Amino acid sequence: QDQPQKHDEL
Amino acid sequence: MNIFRLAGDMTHLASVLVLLLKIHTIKSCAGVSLRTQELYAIVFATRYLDIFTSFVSVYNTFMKLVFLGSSFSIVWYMRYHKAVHRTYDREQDTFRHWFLVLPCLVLALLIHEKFTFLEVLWTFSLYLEAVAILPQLVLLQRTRNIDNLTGQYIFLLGGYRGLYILNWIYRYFTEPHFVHWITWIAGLVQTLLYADFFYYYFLRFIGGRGVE
Repeated sequence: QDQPQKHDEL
Repeated sequence: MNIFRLAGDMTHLASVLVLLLKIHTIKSCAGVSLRTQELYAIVFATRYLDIFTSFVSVYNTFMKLVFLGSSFSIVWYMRYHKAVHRTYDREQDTFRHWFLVLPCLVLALLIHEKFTFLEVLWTFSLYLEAVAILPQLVLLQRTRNIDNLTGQYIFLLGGYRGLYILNWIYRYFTEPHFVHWITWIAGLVQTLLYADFFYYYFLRFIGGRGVE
């Protein structure tokens, strides 16, 4: 599903 | 998480700790640009707005708090702590850093991945971080000789984004659809701005003398 793109980097 | 990104985060953390060490223990910020520190405080404030809305991991949240806390406390130290403020080189630290903020904001409004408030500010923080070191590099040129701690601070700060580039290459080849041109180009520009500093840093480092 189109999970809102999360920024997983700092 | 991969080794390149972990190394990058640790290098970034080390740069912040070196600067805090210098400012807190010897109560000196000689050779350090307050303007670069102010830009970095804005970078973290606009990049970590999602700290309360999207939880990634304990590590991620912890590091965000560390970078936010340290960048604002360094600005506070340099502005308001008497002993430290006295060592601030106001006459030389004159780069018009506010002129960097507006173009980055305009660029973020034009070029971004998603047109949402958080995403535009996040993109703005990427562009701003790419140029945030400029006041520091200009100050470096003017003050010629700097002490080792300041040199190590700049070296680590420049190195962390270089390690992130390796992380992006690794993730591109190991994760399908991992493409973030904006982040990559901003990170590359940021690292390239350190090129001549790295050159002199290694020259002096090899020569065993201070960074000039």
